Amino acid sequence: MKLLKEKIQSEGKVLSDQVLKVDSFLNHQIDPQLMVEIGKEFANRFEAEQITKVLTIESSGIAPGLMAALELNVPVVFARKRRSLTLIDDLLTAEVHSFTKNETNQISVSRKYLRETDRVLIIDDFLANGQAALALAEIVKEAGATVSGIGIVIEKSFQPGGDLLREKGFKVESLARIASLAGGVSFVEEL
Amino acid sequence: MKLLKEKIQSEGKVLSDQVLKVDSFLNHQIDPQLMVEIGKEFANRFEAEQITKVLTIESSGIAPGLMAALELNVPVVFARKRRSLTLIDDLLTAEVHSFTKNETNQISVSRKYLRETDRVLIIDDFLANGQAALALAEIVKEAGATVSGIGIVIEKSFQPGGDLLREKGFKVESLARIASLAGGVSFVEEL
Ligand SMILES: Nc1nc2c(ncn2[C@@H]2O[C@H](COP(=O)(O)OP(=O)(O)O)[C@@H](OP(=O)(O)OP(=O)(O)O)[C@H]2O)c(=O)[nH]1
Ligand SMILES: Nc1nc2c(ncn2[C@@H]2O[C@H](COP(=O)(O)OP(=O)(O)O)[C@@H](OP(=O)(O)OP(=O)(O)O)[C@H]2O)c(=O)[nH]1
Repeated sequence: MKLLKEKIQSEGKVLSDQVLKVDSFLNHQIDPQLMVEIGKEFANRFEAEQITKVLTIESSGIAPGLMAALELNVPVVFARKRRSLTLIDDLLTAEVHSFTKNETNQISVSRKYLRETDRVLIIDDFLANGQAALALAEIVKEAGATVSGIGIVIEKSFQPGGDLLREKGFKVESLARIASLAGGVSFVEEL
Repeated sequence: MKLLKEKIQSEGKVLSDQVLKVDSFLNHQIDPQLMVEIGKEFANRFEAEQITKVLTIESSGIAPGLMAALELNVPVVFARKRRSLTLIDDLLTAEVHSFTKNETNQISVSRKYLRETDRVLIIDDFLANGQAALALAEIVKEAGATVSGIGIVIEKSFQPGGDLLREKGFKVESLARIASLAGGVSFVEEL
């Protein structure tokens, strides 16, 4: 997605060979117009999938997930990383492993919001090790629903998440794919 | 806001005299079209304020904050309750006191995203004790910026937050004001 790549080049900050900071438009400050375009791009890439629901995870997944859902005219659900005041029902849960922190955390979605008939588009901001996306897919499966696809804003293709998800047969669409952060941002060659 | 009140009546669940559950359209599953209307309503109520930025707090503030920002054509920033991978800069912080948990937590916003010239619209999903809104206002003040207003989706008017903020002179606009949850949802009489 050209506009996104331009934003990354002009506003992104490479913090290390492993980490790209995009706090000015995605992870802390959010550019609403860019989110509209991101939502439209996701909707275009998955328009043949008859999506009935978008599933994402707090917090940075909410903005892109909401805009994709708006464009697809379906509800969006965000998985919780921590119990909230009203997250008390029939919970579907899955573990997310963090390689950097070497710890595992549980995420939850209320069963009420995923039916067996749902065709779910999973959305997240970054794809690195793929653990969050895998956990969301596990929750969809636990609900008896279908993962119709996985939409990622920024994929770090030099990390294993992308291969991991594609090898499992998921349709993964990333709006920007970063081949390397060493010496600056270089994108994967797109045909 | 009529549409919101109807959603609350048809889908809201009164959990106790103190707590209203709206997980089906605001706090866990989100209704994107409702969020569009909420964004438009906030923009209408604050159109005279020359807003330059929307400030909210993760997680439930993001959707309404984003839609208000989209309608006002300004960026939205969400305060973090916990450190994130890239939230490392020059941080503005404030304490949020929780009455139910009897504890205080720190929230953070990077100084980069609030300039002295900013006219800030604070947005949040619920207004109960007002501590989160106060903390966001404190952060705006610390940045040397102006709080142009506070937009709330659901105010529980039987709790002190609304009075607290209005007594301090803030322009508070709540899209639904709940007078009581005892025996069901009753709204404040709107003229
Ligand atoms: N900005 C940025 N973030 C990255 C990058 N790589 C991974 N992340 C984010 O870091 C968090 C993952 O960290 P860990 O759970 O510790 O996982 P990991 O070490 O196995 O990658 C996720 O944030 P999250 O759960 O999405 O947090 P939130 O922003 O939603 O609160 C993920 O999106 C990167 O290059 N740049
Ligand atoms: N659904 C619902 N939520 C309520 C109600 N009253 C307060 N809350 C939410 O509960 C959380 C506040 O809890 P505490 O920090 O413990 O504060 P308090 O006891 O002083 O009210 C906030 O969630 P938050 O920080 O906004 O969490 P998040 O949803 O953004 O993750 C607030 O929005 C209510 O009647 N219904």
